[in-house]
Amino acid sequence: KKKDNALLRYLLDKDDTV
Amino acid sequence: PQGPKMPQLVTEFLLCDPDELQLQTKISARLQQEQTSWRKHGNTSTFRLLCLMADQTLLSIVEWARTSIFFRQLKVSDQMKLLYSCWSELLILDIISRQVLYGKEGSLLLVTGEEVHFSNIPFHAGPTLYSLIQRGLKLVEKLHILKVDRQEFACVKFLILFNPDVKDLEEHQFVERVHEQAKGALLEYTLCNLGHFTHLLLCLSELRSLSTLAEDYLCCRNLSGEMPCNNLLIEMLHAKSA
Repeated sequence: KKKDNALLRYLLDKDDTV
Repeated sequence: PQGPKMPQLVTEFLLCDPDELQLQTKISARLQQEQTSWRKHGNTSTFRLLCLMADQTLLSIVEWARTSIFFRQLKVSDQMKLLYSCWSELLILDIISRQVLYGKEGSLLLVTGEEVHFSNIPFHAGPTLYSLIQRGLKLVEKLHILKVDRQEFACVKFLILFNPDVKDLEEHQFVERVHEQAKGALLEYTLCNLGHFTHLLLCLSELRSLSTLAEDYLCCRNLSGEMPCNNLLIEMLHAKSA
């Protein structure tokens, strides 16, 4: 189930300062 | 009603809205790129194209939420719970609001700026899609009559996103507070016109019911193996059914 959420988590976790 | 009557929060909400033209350019470019590669492999279809368009719109919705006031203060775990619960409503609202604000009667205005005449939508599309389109059109008409504007749509998006009924939120009180604030701003903006305000809220329950229908439709097409895989749209669909 966790793996299924990978894309949304990635999008929300994105760091704009990098 | 621009100027002194505009509640501060409505201005803040509007500032979070993406630029329609930029979005159009970005999504059109992405679609063209994808179509070129599909043509090479000979597997292009209207449905695949629509799915890609929906997926790209969904990405822009997540980007809007992520960078929006209040939402960016939440932990990612809460952000995910909120988005999983309302992604299809926000997606349908995006399509509907585009018709209300910029669309023409008799045709569907796509996020790419292209217009599709309703006569070009096949009758054999199936009963679910047919019903979705019919009910969607009725909702567009209602919102058109109510003369719902960009400001009101901006408030509505926050009302939908900050849903205090979502289970297991760590910051439930915060979500509830933002929801109430957004509702208050919308009421203030509609100049305490309760009739208008109430009609608008009624439209939101129709929007929710439409989004459930849309999810069912996509799930069916997905089960019959027609959806392109590995994208956000699929991930959202899976999360709901899990």
